[in-house]
Amino acid sequence: FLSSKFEDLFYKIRNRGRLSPGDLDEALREIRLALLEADVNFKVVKEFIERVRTNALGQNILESLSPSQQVIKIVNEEIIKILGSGSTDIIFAGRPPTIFMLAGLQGTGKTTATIKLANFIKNKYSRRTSVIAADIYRPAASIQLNDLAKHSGIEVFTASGKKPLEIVLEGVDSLKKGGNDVIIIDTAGRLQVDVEMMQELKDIKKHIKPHQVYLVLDAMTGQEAVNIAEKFNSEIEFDGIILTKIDSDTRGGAALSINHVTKKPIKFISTGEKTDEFEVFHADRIASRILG
Amino acid sequence: WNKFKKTNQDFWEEIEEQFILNDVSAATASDIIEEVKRKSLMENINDIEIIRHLLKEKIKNMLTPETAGDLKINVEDKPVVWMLVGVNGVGKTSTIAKLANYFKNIGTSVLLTAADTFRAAAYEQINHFAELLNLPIVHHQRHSDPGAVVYDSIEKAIAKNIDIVLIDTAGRMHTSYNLMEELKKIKKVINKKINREPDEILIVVDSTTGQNAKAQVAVFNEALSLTGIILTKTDGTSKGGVLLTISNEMKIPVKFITSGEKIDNISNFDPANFTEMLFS
Ligand SMILES: Nc1nc2c(ncn2[C@@H]2O[C@H](COP(=O)(O)OP(=O)(O)OP(=O)(O)O)[C@@H](O)[C@H]2O)c(=O)[nH]1
Ligand SMILES: Nc1nc2c(ncn2[C@@H]2O[C@H](COP(=O)(O)OP(=O)(O)OP(=O)(O)O)[C@@H](O)[C@H]2O)c(=O)[nH]1
Ligand SMILES: [Mg+2]
Ligand SMILES: [Mg+2]
Repeated sequence: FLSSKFEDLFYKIRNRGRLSPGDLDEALREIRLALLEADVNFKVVKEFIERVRTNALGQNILESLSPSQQVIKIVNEEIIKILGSGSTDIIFAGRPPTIFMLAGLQGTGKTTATIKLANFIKNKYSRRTSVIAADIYRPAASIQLNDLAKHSGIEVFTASGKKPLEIVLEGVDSLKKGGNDVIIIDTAGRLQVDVEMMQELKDIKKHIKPHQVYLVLDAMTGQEAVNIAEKFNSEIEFDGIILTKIDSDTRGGAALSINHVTKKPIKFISTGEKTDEFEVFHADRIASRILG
Repeated sequence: WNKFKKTNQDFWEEIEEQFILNDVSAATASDIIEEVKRKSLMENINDIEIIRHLLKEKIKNMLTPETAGDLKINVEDKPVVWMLVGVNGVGKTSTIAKLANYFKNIGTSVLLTAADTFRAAAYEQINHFAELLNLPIVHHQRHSDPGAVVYDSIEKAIAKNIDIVLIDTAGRMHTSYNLMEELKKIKKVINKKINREPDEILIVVDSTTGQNAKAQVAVFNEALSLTGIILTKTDGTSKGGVLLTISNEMKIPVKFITSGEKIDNISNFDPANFTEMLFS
């Protein structure tokens, strides 16, 4: 919708010939509103618009015969540059097992993503994958993971009556002995400001030393996405992000904000409830959504 | 607030920034600011405290079409039927448990309905609460028709003279035509069985959600005619400012707020409290 709004704006200008600085300001205002509506963080938008302005003037946009196309092109390139700056490769451990840990706020899709990631790795890399149910708080959490795991032929480790750290230590030991190449740990949802719960995550990371920690983030997250990601990053440092519920019509601006601020790559996106609705992240797909 | 002894452009920009950072849409933020700005110019108001008061009053008015979780149950109309809907992972099942606990504590008889027949361990999750609270629950086996579960549940409530039926539904995206049709079908089952519309159709909205909440509420409302909104996870750092736009434009009342994972972390929506949170 941004492009069509732009077309109206610049159609008027095109007939006048060249773009005035005032016209550029108006165009940037439109872009700013579109990005905010897309849930891109306020402060990220501010920096972003300034960069686009500098870029546009640097490319002599005021002399251009097709300023609208040029500005949109610059905005699109800048977004892709931010989103695409990381690698989406999975980094496996030198010696198995490779241990992944998934973390994030309540309800973002961690348990579902645990199975999706396991399934993806199993199919694409032909490695024997397994999962650990380390959420002892949510009612029926281990049943949920067990159910999903059985359905996909993935080995699952659960243990009742134990603390999450004990479960993970025991689970890694048992699954490793069972010949699994990959172990993925599903953790309970938690607030980034819950000191005790964040400490639990830190303890697991400290004792288990997972090779990859992924933040599981809901694509419809609003302005707080930056604070959430920064806090998780400063507490447990994650290696990548899994962006979920892309199948809603959310513009997904949280992705841009988080990439820009944490510099961590989005590795995967979840596009639905089914186990196979999971794919490697592609910057250009998400970039076109953000712009609307 | 204290660094602006007199209002000026910087002051208004700072207000706009605070609103937007709280997920109030840019358009709604500018509407609120323009209105208060105009009023303060016309009445020559320069006192920060008065401006602040005007902003809060404006916001409270936007939030109060006719709100407040009105929890009195009309015993003439037994069973009262409430249905909870919303996108995936927002807190529907947890909130049903909290409502059940509330009603049980005030002496209202409750029947739980496990109408999420799709998701893994959906029944086990809600049944945990049914057992914890010692409440009856109706469920069918996984993948059976949710409409059939609802039909059986209301039938049982009528037979057992139960005051209120609480229906938990599967999470679904408003973008899924088929799943929205399924919800409409469930509503029709209820309408036919109790000869009136469900007493409450409440959409559960997650505080961390940004502008997409508008589309969620609009589409669910179009399909079902919502009677209210429940805002969850207010114990997190997100403020749910998108509710301002939703409340103002769609006139759907916010009825409850949940603020944590314990069973008693639910309260009536209080516009004054919500407004204070937006400004802190
Ligand atoms: N539409 C859609 N639903 C999803 C997606 N990913 C997960 N879900 C659904 O979102 C809901 C929550 O998923 P879970 O995997 O239980 O989320 P979680 O993060 O483990 O939740 P907690 O453990 O309670 O913090 C479920 O209904 C999932 O089926 C997605 O990409 N699209
Ligand atoms: N911190 C916090 N967590 C909450 C709140 N309400 C729900 N949760 C958590 O959010 C997660 C999802 O809750 P559910 O009740 O399963 O959500 P749902 O809408 O039924 O999910 P689906 O049925 O999968 O669509 C769980 O981990 C809950 O404990 C709340 O008010 N605060
Ligand atoms: Mg989970
Ligand atoms: Mg549920």
